[in-house]
Amino acid sequence: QDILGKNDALADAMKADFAARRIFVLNLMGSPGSGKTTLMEATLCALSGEMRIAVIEGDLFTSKDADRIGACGAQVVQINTAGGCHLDAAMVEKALQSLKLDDLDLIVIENVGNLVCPAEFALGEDAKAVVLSVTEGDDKPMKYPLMFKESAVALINKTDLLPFTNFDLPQATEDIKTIHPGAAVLPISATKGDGMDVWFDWLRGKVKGKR
Amino acid sequence: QDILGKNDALADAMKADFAARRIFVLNLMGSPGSGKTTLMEATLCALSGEMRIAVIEGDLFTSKDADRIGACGAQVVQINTAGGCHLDAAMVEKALQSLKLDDLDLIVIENVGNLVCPAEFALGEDAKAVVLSVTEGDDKPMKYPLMFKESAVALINKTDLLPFTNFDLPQATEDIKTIHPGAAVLPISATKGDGMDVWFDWLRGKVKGKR
Ligand SMILES: Nc1nc2c(ncn2[C@@H]2O[C@H](COP(=O)(O)OP(=O)(O)OP(=O)(O)O)[C@@H](O)[C@H]2O)c(=O)[nH]1
Ligand SMILES: Nc1nc2c(ncn2[C@@H]2O[C@H](COP(=O)(O)OP(=O)(O)OP(=O)(O)O)[C@@H](O)[C@H]2O)c(=O)[nH]1
Ligand SMILES: [Mg+2]
Ligand SMILES: [Mg+2]
Ligand SMILES: [Zn+2]
Ligand SMILES: [Zn+2]
Repeated sequence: QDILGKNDALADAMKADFAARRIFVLNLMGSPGSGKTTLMEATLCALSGEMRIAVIEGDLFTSKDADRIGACGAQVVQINTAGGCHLDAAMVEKALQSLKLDDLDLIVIENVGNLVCPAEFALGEDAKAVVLSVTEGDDKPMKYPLMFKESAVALINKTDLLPFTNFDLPQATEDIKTIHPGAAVLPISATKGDGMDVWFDWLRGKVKGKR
Repeated sequence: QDILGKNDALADAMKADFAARRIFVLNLMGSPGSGKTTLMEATLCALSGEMRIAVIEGDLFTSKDADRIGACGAQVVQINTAGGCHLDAAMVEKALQSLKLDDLDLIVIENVGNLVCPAEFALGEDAKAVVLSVTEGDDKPMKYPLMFKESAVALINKTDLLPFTNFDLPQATEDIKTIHPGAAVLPISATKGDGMDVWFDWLRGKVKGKR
C-alpha cells in the first residue's frame, strides 16, 4: 500500500505542475495490440496543426512505438520498463525531463499494453482513456472492470473488423455504462477513420478546458 | 524476490505431485482476447474422447470462461484473482482441491489475460504456451519477449483474419525463434480449425510422454 501512497504523492505534484502549465494530460491504456499507437498516429495527423502535442511511450522493451510517433513529427520519449507491467509516476517524471514542456497543449502517455494494473497507478494525468478492440471480445469490460471504471472514455477500436467478429457492440457499451455511468463510449476505426471525429472533438474540448 | 522464492518452492512440490500422478500440466497464457478459451473449447471437443482433461480458469472477475469450458463437459474450476494480474502457485493449489485428480491425463491452466507478468510465476506446470492473435500485431514478440522466451509453444491464432491485418507471419515466427530457438510456432485458427491438427498432436505427444 505504501508504494501506491508514494506514487500518488508524486503524481499529485506532477498534476499541479501540468495545471500551472495548462497542459491536458491523458493516460492511454488498453490490451497489447488494441491500437493505442495507431490511434495516436491518426490523432497526430489530424490535430498537430491546431494543438501542440507530445507523447510519452511506455513499453517493456524496444523503441518501436516511439519511432512510429516520431515519424509523425511530434515530440516523443520512450520509457522502457525492462519487464515492468505498468508505468508509474516516477518513470513519467523522469521522461518529462526530455520534453520541452513550454508551449504544449496536450501530453498523451501511452501506457504498457495491459488491461489490469496500469489503471491503479496515477501518472499526474487529468483523465484516463482505455482502448478496447472488437477482436478481443465483448466480455472484457465485465472481466476487467477496474480499467473501465477508471477511464473517462472507452474507445471501441477496429470497428472495421466488426463483420468478422461476434462482438456485441450494444452489449459492451451497456456493460461499460453499468461499470462507469459517466464514461463516453466511442466506437472508432483508427485505421479507417470511422468515428474519429467524435474522438478529436473530445480531445479538443479537454484541451480547451485546460487553457 | 522472496515472493518468487516461496512461489517456486510450492510450484516445485506441485510439479512433483503431478509427476507422481502422471498428469501433463500446461500453463496457457496470452493477451486478453487472444483466444485462450476458444482454443480450449476447440481442444476439448477434439480430444475429450481420447484423454481426460481438466481446466483451471484464471480471471480477475466473473466465471464467464469456466462456464464456457463447463459447457464442453470438462472438469473446470474458476479462480478469481479480484484484480490480481496473474495466477500464482498458491491460487492453483487451492483450486486443485475442487478437482478429482485421479484418472486425469491433462490439466490446462488458463492464466489471466496479460502478456507480461504471468510468465514469471511457476504454477507447477510442465510447459508454458502463449497464444498471440494476428490482430494484436506482429511486433509483440520483440516488445514482450519474456512470455515468448518461457513458452515451449507459441500459437499464432486468428489466422482466418490475416487477410484483414498487416501481420507479417514469417517475421513474427523469425522473431519468436530468435527469442526462443526451441519454440514450436503454430499458426492456427481456433474458430475455423486451420492448423489445429498440429496443436492436437503436440498435446498428444506431451501427454503420452507423461504416461
Ligand atoms: N483493422 C484494424 N486494425 C487496426 C486498427 N487499429 C490498429 N490496428 C492494428 O492493430 C495492430 C496493433 O496496433 P498498435 O497500434 O500497434 O497497438 P498498441 O495498442 O499500440 O500495441 P502495444 O503498444 O504493443 O500495446 C496493428 O497491426 C494495427 O495495424 C483498426 O482500427 N482497424
Ligand atoms: N476470427 C477469429 N476469432 C477468434 C478466434 N479465436 C478466438 N476468437 C474470438 O476472439 C475473442 C476472444 O476470444 P477468447 O477465447 O474469449 O479469448 P481469451 O484469450 O480467452 O480472453 P481472456 O480470457 O479474457 O483473456 C472472441 O470473440 C472469440 O470469438 C479465431 O481463431 N478467429
Ligand atoms: Mg503501442
Ligand atoms: Mg479466456
Ligand atoms: Zn503492473
Ligand atoms: Zn502480475
